[in-house]
Amino acid sequence: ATSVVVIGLGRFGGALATELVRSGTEVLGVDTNEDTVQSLNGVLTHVVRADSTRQAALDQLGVADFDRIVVGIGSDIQASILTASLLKRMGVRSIWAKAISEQHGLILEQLGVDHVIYPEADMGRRVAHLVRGSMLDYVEFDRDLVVAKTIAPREIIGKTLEEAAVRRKHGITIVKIKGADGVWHAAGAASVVNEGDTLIVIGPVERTERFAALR
Amino acid sequence: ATSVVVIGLGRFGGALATELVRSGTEVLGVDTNEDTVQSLNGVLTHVVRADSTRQAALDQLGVADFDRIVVGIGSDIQASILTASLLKRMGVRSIWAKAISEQHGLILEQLGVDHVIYPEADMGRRVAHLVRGSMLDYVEFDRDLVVAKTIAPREIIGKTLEEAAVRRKHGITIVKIKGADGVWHAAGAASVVNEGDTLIVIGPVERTERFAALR
Ligand SMILES: Nc1ncnc2c1ncn2[C@@H]1O[C@H](COP(=O)(O)OP(=O)(O)OP(=O)(O)O)[C@@H](O)[C@H]1O
Ligand SMILES: Nc1ncnc2c1ncn2[C@@H]1O[C@H](COP(=O)(O)OP(=O)(O)OP(=O)(O)O)[C@@H](O)[C@H]1O
Repeated sequence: ATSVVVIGLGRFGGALATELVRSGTEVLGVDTNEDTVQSLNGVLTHVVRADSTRQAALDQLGVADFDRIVVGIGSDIQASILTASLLKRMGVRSIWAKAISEQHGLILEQLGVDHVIYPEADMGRRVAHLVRGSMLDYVEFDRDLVVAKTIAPREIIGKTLEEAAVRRKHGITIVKIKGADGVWHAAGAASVVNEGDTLIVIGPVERTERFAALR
Repeated sequence: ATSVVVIGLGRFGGALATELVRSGTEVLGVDTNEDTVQSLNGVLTHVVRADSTRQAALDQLGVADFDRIVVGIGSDIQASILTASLLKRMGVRSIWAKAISEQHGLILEQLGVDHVIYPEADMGRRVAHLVRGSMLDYVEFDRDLVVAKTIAPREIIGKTLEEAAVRRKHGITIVKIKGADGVWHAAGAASVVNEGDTLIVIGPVERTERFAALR
């Protein structure tokens, strides 16, 4: 998308809007809070103080002309739902909205919001795996497919990946290796893992966690 | 870790605690809010109503005996900081804490908190890439290393990965392929990608986004 409206510039919406601009996408930011609008003035392409629950405000901003709109209003569920409802009725094609509870999310889906995001819950689940294990990072990409970042376990050090037979023995695939030079290298059959190397691995949840737990 | 204390069972802490239990880790949950404690009664190993800013409460709960503690208190920065300070003075070894702003996070780091998490900001940055592009998922694993989930672009369909020369032409690596059978297959030189297949790819930020944007 070349231009996006982000309504609600809180911790989630604000970070999203800023990252969009950083990546080269134009952003129209909208928030009711004057300080918030001021703090993003000059950071986002445009920032406007407005109440997204008012049809007149949305019309004035020409919001219907944007292909993608993000609603980052969380705690104020009523405002989130009212805004989503107005946007759908205005024919906005692609809406992303934050939800703070399952009920909130279900209502947004019922209204036709295409993508409902649960930032805190998703991060809570992700960090849970870091807290219980010894992984540097962990993300679920599908129901039983996760990618993890972990320090190389002793048993594969000094061998080629083919000799270590990682996939056969551990049921996971090492995808990238970062050595002392700090550069990520593709992991191939002839790649040798050294002590202290960082690995990116992919596999099923349990296998990946078990491999990452090896010392 | 076999047992973890989670203080602050909000959207982040609650999801984290629940995921820990689901993964087989014992959890002692602590929150000041009675309804929150009740809702997690029977879900977590133990849930107690207590104020984590009071030394006496932490002593009573035997919090110092746990190896890992998560502080999921966000909006109440004062309570978050007081709690972290008490935990550090009690000699707790591994502390994970949510921060809602950079300032908040810096103070927690100054106090010696090992892992500071910014759930909303991290998710905001991640979702920004989904909103601007056409990826199904996207996660940064290092400064210029990202993993993305995307639908196979037309130009590699019907060829083996070796023929498609994806790494040479696009500077990214296809790691996994999910076909119509809904099963994730390892991506090898002889793997053939079919129309509609979902791919897990890894590579530098720009290359990966550009590859994922191919129709
Ligand atoms: N009707 C509205 N129109 C425009 N902006 C709004 C409206 N209601 C709330 N906002 C803004 O949305 C932002 C986020 O909303 P809120 O603080 O309610 O949710 P939150 O879930 O706590 O957010 P986060 O955790 O992402 O900071 C705030 O900056 C707030 O000013
Ligand atoms: N001193 C305290 N002791 C124990 N629990 C606390 C304390 N202060 C706050 N909490 C609890 O921590 C939880 C999360 O805190 P809060 O709502 O302030 O942060 P938040 O960032 O809005 O959280 P989230 O977005 O994760 O729901 C709440 O359930 C709250 O009752």
